[in-house]
Amino acid sequence: VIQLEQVSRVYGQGEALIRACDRIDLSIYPGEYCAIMGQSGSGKSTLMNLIGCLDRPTSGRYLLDGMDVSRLSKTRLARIRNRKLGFVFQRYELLPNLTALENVIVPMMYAGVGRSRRRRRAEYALQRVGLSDRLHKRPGQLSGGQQQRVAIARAIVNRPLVLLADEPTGALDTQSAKTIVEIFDHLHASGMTVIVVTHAQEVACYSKRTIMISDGRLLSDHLTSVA
Amino acid sequence: VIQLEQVSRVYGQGEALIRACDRIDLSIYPGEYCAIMGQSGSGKSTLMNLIGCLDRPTSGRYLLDGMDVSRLSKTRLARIRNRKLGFVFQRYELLPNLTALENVIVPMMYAGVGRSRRRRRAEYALQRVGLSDRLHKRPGQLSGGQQQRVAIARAIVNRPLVLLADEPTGALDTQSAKTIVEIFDHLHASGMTVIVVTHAQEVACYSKRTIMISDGRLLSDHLTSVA
Ligand SMILES: Nc1ncnc2c1ncn2[C@@H]1O[C@H](COP(=O)(O)OP(=O)(O)OP(=O)(O)O)[C@@H](O)[C@H]1O
Ligand SMILES: Nc1ncnc2c1ncn2[C@@H]1O[C@H](COP(=O)(O)OP(=O)(O)OP(=O)(O)O)[C@@H](O)[C@H]1O
Ligand SMILES: [Mg+2]
Ligand SMILES: [Mg+2]
Repeated sequence: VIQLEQVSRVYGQGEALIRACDRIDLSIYPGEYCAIMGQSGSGKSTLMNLIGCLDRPTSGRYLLDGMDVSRLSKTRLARIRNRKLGFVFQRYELLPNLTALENVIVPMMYAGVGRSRRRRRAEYALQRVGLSDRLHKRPGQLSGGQQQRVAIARAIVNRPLVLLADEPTGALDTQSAKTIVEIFDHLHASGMTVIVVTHAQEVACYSKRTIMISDGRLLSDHLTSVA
Repeated sequence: VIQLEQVSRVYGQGEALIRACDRIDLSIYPGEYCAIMGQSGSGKSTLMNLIGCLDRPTSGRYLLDGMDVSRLSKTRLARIRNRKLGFVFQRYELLPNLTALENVIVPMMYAGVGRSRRRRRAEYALQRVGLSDRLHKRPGQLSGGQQQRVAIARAIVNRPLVLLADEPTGALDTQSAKTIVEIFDHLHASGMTVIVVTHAQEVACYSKRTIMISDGRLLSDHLTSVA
């Protein structure tokens, strides 16, 4: 469902050239559960933004669900993102003027889901991440981990084909992190393709396949070892 | 050096009242190394903001270095913050239009450190956190973990009395996190008081004292157990 061929993303030029992603070949099949790991600055978020169609490669080809994503118009790309992808950003990226509930409802409005159904689904997603008592708070009134959990609820609420999560438990204590990992595991069991960038072994161990990134390049790609 | 007496911080009122901090009594002596732990939303960042004089308690008293902080003017408070405290924010809070180097230099300008000396100290701090090759990048051009490391360099560069770090390794891989923990350990050995909010056992284990927060209240306060 995700096929990257010699995908690169560079910034700057000449001496200041930074190869955030460097000729990456990667094929991910429907229903897989992949963990992407690597040092800080190695290119994981850049790779996720490319996979999530939030950024275009500077070279190489990216086929999402068989379609060459670089050929699609901005509008078509936005629609595909909304329908097929759920994204948990490393910096959450919640809309600061909307409440937690409204933030989670937004993607369903774009997907054309009916009003009462969106509300119910949003409340359910927020309940699953333990935030039923914070529905009407704005991000500025939420703790770091609470904001992260709103971002997670928002990513899963449209039942995407592919869930992309960039460090989804970075701000969470062990217990909250466990809840999130169980949610992802459940979604994966129901057929969702899950790709998680993580530094945490407790999250990576649930994946079936581990992809290591180093200096923008693919270092290794193998079955997750059972520790 | 830090003395909180029945310190509370509440938001809202009536039914919507949230006790982010609830009558906390806490005394931290010079040179201590404390880890503050607790669930997401339990009040750790709120407590850190109170200790760091970035927020005022709604009730209770806070003595910093013997002075009643609630009596001080805003200007005096800002000067004390700049001289005595180094703060690593959970959300980094870097100035987006300044480079990494400039961000780290800013606190020293307020402290009246000479121009060439500030530059040298900033370069050294950034080198310690492994970012010598990113000095002239702005936060938007840095990865999550790189931004977090700039925030850490900025907090330590003025050699504060007290280092307050709210989840300083949340976005870091194991190796980068280890570097940061060693830096904190080194600073503590040189006499600095270190207070770290963390979810990570690998960070908390370096502390001498563990303070657990739950629902805004102090749950426990004891010597860090050697696992
Ligand atoms: N401005 C605000 N208005 C209302 N409630 C707030 C506000 N700021 C924080 N809170 C609430 O206070 C509580 C404590 O928040 P705090 O940020 O201190 O938690 P935390 O322990 O740092 O959590 P995390 O581990 O997720 O970062 C949370 O339940 C949060 O929703
Ligand atoms: N807009 C940009 N301009 C220049 N360089 C950039 C830009 N965005 C990212 N980079 C660089 O690309 C590299 C990869 O960044 P990326 O955010 O993908 O790292 P990461 O693996 O997600 O790191 P972390 O674990 O710290 O989040 C970094 O070295 C970063 O400095
Ligand atoms: Mg990243
Ligand atoms: Mg916090």
